[in-house]
Amino acid sequence: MKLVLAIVHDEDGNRVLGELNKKGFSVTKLATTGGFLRAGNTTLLVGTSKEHVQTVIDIIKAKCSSRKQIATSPTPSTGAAGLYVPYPVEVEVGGATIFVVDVEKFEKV
Amino acid sequence: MKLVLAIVHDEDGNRVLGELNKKGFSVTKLATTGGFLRAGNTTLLVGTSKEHVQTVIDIIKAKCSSRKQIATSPTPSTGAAGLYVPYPVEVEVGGATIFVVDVEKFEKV
Amino acid sequence: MKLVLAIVHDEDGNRVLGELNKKGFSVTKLATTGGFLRAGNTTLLVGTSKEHVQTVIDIIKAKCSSRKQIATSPTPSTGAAGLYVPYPVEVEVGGATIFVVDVEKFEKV
Ligand SMILES: Nc1ncnc2c1ncn2[C@@H]1O[C@@H]2COP(=O)(O)O[C@H]3[C@@H](O)[C@H](n4cnc5c(N)ncnc54)O[C@@H]3COP(=O)(O)O[C@H]2[C@H]1O
Ligand SMILES: Nc1ncnc2c1ncn2[C@@H]1O[C@@H]2COP(=O)(O)O[C@H]3[C@@H](O)[C@H](n4cnc5c(N)ncnc54)O[C@@H]3COP(=O)(O)O[C@H]2[C@H]1O
Ligand SMILES: Nc1ncnc2c1ncn2[C@@H]1O[C@@H]2COP(=O)(O)O[C@H]3[C@@H](O)[C@H](n4cnc5c(N)ncnc54)O[C@@H]3COP(=O)(O)O[C@H]2[C@H]1O
Repeated sequence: MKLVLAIVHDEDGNRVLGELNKKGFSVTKLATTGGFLRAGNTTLLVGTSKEHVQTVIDIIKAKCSSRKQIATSPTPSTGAAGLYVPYPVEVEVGGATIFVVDVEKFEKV
Repeated sequence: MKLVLAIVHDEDGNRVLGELNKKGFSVTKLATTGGFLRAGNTTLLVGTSKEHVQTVIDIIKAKCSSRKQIATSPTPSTGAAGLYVPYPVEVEVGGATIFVVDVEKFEKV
Repeated sequence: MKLVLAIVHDEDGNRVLGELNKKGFSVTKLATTGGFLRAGNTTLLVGTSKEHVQTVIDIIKAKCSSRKQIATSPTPSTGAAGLYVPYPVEVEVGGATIFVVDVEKFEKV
């Protein structure tokens, strides 16, 4: 048994979830926040057998797309604080960040 | 060290948590959503030594019970979209879905 | 690849997050609840290579501090229910509780 943890955009969350469910996978959804942009995103937990992990990853990749987002440049850590003027920075936010973790024991009651 | 991740019904969450705490276990609670029913549920994280994992699982099983819930049938993926009328479907929702993951390093400060 | 899961106080969350980001780490933040005190806390997920795990742990330790919090004593499980009067209990709440989990597969799209 494996646990797939995928961080995706809120806008792609429902589409990925619907496709995973349609293909027979159970998913638990967490409302999370990206640390850098401080914007809400979605983390999906999908427990599945080792043989199905690649299918889950392919579904996530197919339904997620990267996009550009604006962030404010972080405050510098040097002594320039008094002269610092935050400026907008464009970052490429990936469609999905996926971690696969081994599950030693799995039980359903 | 092991990390027990248990997805339970909101209604059972407090009862399980109280029993785990009473028996000396520390728990962190996450408010999550079931992907299929799109209803809120509770995910509990319990970090504990290998010897205590079975006790944690037994407590969760003892305090959780499965129940029937109504879901709307998912939209078909075939070309029947124009003729599709959603109908209520009854699903058996388990009392708890439990994953046990190995912890390589554990620190408390 | 490893996944660091750190449960910290809400008040320290932003400071830890800012320092991790400044040092080049990506973090996903979860709003969680401590099971014992039933108070909100913050769980940070940091996926990073094996070589950087200690740096992540050191940053979390440096930016988090333990503090005392008041909890109501739990209701006894013995027959004393009729005579039971809850009393305030002071507990030491650690600065951070850190779990490091192995990641078998990591993908970004
Ligand atoms: N320290 C840093 N310095 C410079 N630029 C930085 C940075 N941290 C993040 N970024 C950039 O900002 C985007 C949004 O990051 P955020 O932390 O809000 O939102 C992240 C975070 O919630 C999660 N994530 C990505 N990698 C992660 C990891 N290794 N561990 C935990 N969460 C991760 O996925 C979301 C999208 O990440 P993605 O990498 O595609 O896109 C990132 C990346 O392009
Ligand atoms: N392998 C796994 N990985 C991650 N999370 C898992 C999981 N197995 C269960 N869960 C979590 O536990 C909740 C209850 O699942 P259970 O399988 O007992 O009860 C399920 C099952 O009887 C049914 N179901 C779920 N996914 C289905 C699917 N793709 N097709 C048909 N029925 C499904 O609907 C009930 C409610 O599902 P829902 O997704 O709302 O809520 C799920 C989900 O949040
Ligand atoms: N092994 C583990 N698995 C999962 N999550 C863990 C964990 N160890 C700690 N945590 C998380 O970190 C928070 C702070 O825990 P700490 O042990 O420093 O500080 C704890 C501890 O001093 C005490 N405490 C917790 N559980 C107890 C219990 N069963 N009996 C007596 N005291 C307890 O109350 C404080 C606050 O606990 P609370 O549950 O509200 O909040 C906990 C919980 O959310």
